[in-house]
Amino acid sequence: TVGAVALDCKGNVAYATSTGGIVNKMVGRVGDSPCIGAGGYADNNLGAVSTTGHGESILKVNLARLALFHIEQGKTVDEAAELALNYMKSKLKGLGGLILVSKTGDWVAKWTSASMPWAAVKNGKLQAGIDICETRTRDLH
Amino acid sequence: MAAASARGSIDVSLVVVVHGGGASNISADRKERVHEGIARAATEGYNILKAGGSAIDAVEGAVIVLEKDPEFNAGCGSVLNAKGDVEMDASIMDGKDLSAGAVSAVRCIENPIKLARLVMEKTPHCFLTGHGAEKFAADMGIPEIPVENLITERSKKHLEKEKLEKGAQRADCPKNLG
Repeated sequence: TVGAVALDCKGNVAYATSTGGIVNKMVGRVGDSPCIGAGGYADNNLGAVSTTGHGESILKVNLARLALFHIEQGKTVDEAAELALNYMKSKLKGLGGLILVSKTGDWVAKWTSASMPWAAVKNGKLQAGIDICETRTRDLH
Repeated sequence: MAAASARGSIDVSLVVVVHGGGASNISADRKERVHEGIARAATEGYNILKAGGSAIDAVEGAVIVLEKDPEFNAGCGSVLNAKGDVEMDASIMDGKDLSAGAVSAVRCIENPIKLARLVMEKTPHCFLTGHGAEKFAADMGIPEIPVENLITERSKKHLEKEKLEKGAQRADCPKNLG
């Protein structure tokens, strides 16, 4: 799975999520990527999310909209991502990850899988990583 | 349960975040290529925003970069199903008016995310699947490509290994990663 979230100069947010899947999957098996609310969600009043991981688990907990519910309750982006991923793990033993940008420009990349390639650009600064506690930073200007 | 995370600051400005999928362990030789690909996608999205593009333009542009990159399992490099075929899914959503578009089980096109956006902008629907989605792609002038263009040596090896180790797809497949 691959995905992106963005906040533009007019304060609009959006997400996009594509494909992924399970090797040797049944013909016709569809995971979370195309399912709005699970593979991703975007609402200017809340923020935008794109998810990845075990598709059937993400579908069952509606992972993207679940993370934004926590934002709605006033949680930080970090707390919202952690609560949503932990719920999926505790309820279904499903692992995965998500990226989230809030309407105020906060962002987070969080995962419970072994790793998740991520990258973020804000104020012209590019940050990127794959494993826990490993972030590379570069100035785009 | 500790989960890894990276976080940004709190002032409003242009922001793009991308991910390349939850992974088990990425081998050292691939790590550099994955790093380059993910950074390129985020930079592409940010450049679109800086040029005055919308958030929906930025997320589509960033995902197109990753769908074209064989290191990521979307578009070129997608996983193979039990028949050794590629079926792709994608969705996109604009937070401004909650408009959304999605496609599933589409084959033989380069960028499913482009088709998802066309569903959002050119139809009254949110979701097209299978043959209907493929007919819509043709109607929208999206070129059909040979499925071989989407299959990589790595995805073929993964399928062979999976079939060897685990036999036919079981219903109780391990609940871990997509």
